[in-house]
Amino acid sequence: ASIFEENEKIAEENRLLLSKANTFAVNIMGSPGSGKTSLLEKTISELKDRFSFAVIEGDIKGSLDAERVAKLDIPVIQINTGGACHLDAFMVKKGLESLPLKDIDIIFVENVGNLVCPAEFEIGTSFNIVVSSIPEGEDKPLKYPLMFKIADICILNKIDLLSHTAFDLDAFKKHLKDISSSQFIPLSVKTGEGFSLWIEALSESAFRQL
Amino acid sequence: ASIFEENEKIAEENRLLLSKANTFAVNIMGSPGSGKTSLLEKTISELKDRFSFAVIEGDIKGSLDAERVAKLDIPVIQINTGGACHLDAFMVKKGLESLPLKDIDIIFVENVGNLVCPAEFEIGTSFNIVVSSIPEGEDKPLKYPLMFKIADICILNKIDLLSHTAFDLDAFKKHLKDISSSQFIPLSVKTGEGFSLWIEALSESAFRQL
Ligand SMILES: Nc1nc2c(ncn2[C@@H]2O[C@H](COP(=O)(O)OP(=O)(O)OP(=O)(O)O)[C@@H](O)[C@H]2O)c(=O)[nH]1
Ligand SMILES: Nc1nc2c(ncn2[C@@H]2O[C@H](COP(=O)(O)OP(=O)(O)OP(=O)(O)O)[C@@H](O)[C@H]2O)c(=O)[nH]1
Ligand SMILES: [Mg+2]
Ligand SMILES: [Mg+2]
Repeated sequence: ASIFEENEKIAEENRLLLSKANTFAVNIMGSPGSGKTSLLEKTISELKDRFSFAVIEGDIKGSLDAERVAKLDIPVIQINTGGACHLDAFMVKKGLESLPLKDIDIIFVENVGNLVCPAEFEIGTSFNIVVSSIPEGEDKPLKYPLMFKIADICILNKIDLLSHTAFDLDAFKKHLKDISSSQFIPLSVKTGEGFSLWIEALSESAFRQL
Repeated sequence: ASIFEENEKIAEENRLLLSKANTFAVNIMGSPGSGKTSLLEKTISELKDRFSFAVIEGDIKGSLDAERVAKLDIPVIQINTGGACHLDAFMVKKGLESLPLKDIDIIFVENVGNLVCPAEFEIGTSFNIVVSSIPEGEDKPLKYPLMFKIADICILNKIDLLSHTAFDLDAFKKHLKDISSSQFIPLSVKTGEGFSLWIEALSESAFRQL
């Protein structure tokens, strides 16, 4: 079996595990430093009274992101990939098996910062988020198409920097629309602008599943 | 033989090809949107009368970056990796074989935007540049250590955005120094601040080799 077939088998096991526990699992992807952890910090702080959360952090090395998220008093697991540029279903399974899933409404899996391979490895989550950002430029959907294609929601973070860059928002929208049917949500984790649209979209999707 | 051994064999062939032609080859790596192509555009415009250049562009898809660089009237080759998140020595060899190397002083290879796998695949270049940037945050050397470790020069681009972010420059410097002996060059391709230090470092390294 190919590496993808093997991976898909375990991803299916993860899906069953999550659906039995009635847990909504979200895969958070994007470039290094696009704002994935910042998004989780703000999202969990705002929704903690409505949902119970857990986070699985995927990084090549270290536990910096897990330490940030642990401050929110929720269960968090750090997975070190040992050099792999993406999380795979097997790694995530290890994380899922050590969490009290039936007590958890929403689990976020923050993938390795990378716009390429995380889009190719199913991990058993049921909702894909790509976090793009203003400083990266408006051409990313064209240059890294698969990631934007598989996303249910495309967040464009750091719109507070829009006036300090030459970013072409209309071009980004068009490039995204040309290759993907994902919902487009421009926001700033820093200032909170547009954030309520993300909270709404996430809550709706979670309620639909739970 | 492992995929790395195979790759290293071809990388060695590329090194021989480049040293016979007396061409200085530089691998430009960094996150998606850190400013790799922008750096090349400005560098080549400033040094075109002192050196002859060529560029090999590595991307998953498309030729957006090659089209930008082609405007500088230098030979440029677009390599599409077909999904791979890094260039390997075999892909680069194809590019090298279709360029008039003996007429070229400096060749830039712009790798796929990714802080992980490009650091693991030698391609036969003799100088590694990592382009980091202010909006990505100061923790990147800690979270993606190998890339920063193998870099001869670490460029921190977009310092024009420093006052609009909470970026901790001293922390970045310290994290870099802890894991790497690379020369640190903060600059802004946009405003030109710090750019002369990069031009100097590149010219010196090229002269040493040529
Ligand atoms: N200006 C601005 N900066 C932001 C925003 N959101 C996050 N940042 C900054 O962006 C940098 C990276 O944020 P992180 O949340 O660590 O990014 P990440 O995607 O989790 O990074 P990795 O896990 O290393 O891939 C930090 O310096 C944040 O302060 C925003 O809305 N506006
Ligand atoms: N503020 C600011 N923006 C910059 C600077 N350098 C580049 N940019 C912007 O950063 C964005 C990305 O620049 P590119 O040069 O395309 O980046 P890249 O690293 O080649 O991107 P990929 O090839 O897609 O990985 C563009 O919107 C540039 O205008 C800079 O010094 N300051
Ligand atoms: Mg993070
Ligand atoms: Mg580029």
